[in-house]
Amino acid sequence: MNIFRLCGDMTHLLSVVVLLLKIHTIKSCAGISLKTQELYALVFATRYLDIFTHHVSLYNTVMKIIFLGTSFTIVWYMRHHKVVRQTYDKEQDTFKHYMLIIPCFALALLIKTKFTPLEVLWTFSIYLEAVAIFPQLVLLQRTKNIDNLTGNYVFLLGAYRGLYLLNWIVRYFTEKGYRQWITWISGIVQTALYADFFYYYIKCWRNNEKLHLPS
Amino acid sequence: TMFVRRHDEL
Repeated sequence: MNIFRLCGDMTHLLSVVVLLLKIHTIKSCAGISLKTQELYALVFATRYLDIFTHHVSLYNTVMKIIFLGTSFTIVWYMRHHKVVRQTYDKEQDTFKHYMLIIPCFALALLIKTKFTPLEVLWTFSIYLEAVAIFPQLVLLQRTKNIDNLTGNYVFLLGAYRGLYLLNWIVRYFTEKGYRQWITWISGIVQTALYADFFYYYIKCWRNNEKLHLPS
Repeated sequence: TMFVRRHDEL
C-alpha cells in the first residue's frame, strides 16, 4: 500500500468523522443531502459483499466495517433521530435516487469484468460511487449559508478521490500488469465532479470569505 | 488470488 492510498483512505475516514461530528455533536444535518448518504450506504452494501468470503487484509476488513457502519448510522440519524431529522433540508434535497441507480445498474450489466452477482454488484457500486455526490452538490448550490463543517466534509471527500488517482498512478508504474479500467475511468469522472466545488472552495478560502457557490 | 487482487482497494 502506497502513501497516497493510505492518505486517501484517511481523508475518507476524516470526512466521515467531520460529518458525524456535525450530526452527533451539533445535532444538525443542515446542508447535508440524505439522497447522497443513502446512495453511499448502497455503494458500501453492494461493494463489500465480499467482506466475509474473500480476505484481503485486516486493514481492509476493519475499514469496510467502519464505512458500512457509519454510512448506515448517518442515514439512521437523518431519517429517525428526533432532533437531527428536523434540521434536514427536505424541500431542497429533491434529486431522485433512481435517476442515478438505474443507469449505473444498466451500465454494470453492460460493462463489467465477469457476469457473476458479486462482480456485477461490485461494478455497480463503483459506477454509483462516482455519481453519488451529485445530490449533495445540487443541495450545496441551493444552500445560502454553507457552514464550515459541510464545506470541509465535501472538500475531504473530493480530496480522497484525488489521492486515489495519485495512488493508481503509483501502482501503474510499480506493479507489473496492474490495470483496472473500470475503476480508473469511474474515479476520473468522480474526481472531475468536484472540480467546480474545489475552485470555489479555494477561492473563498483565499479571500477569507464564507463558502458560497454561484447558483 | 485474482479476485483478491482486483478488489484490494476500498
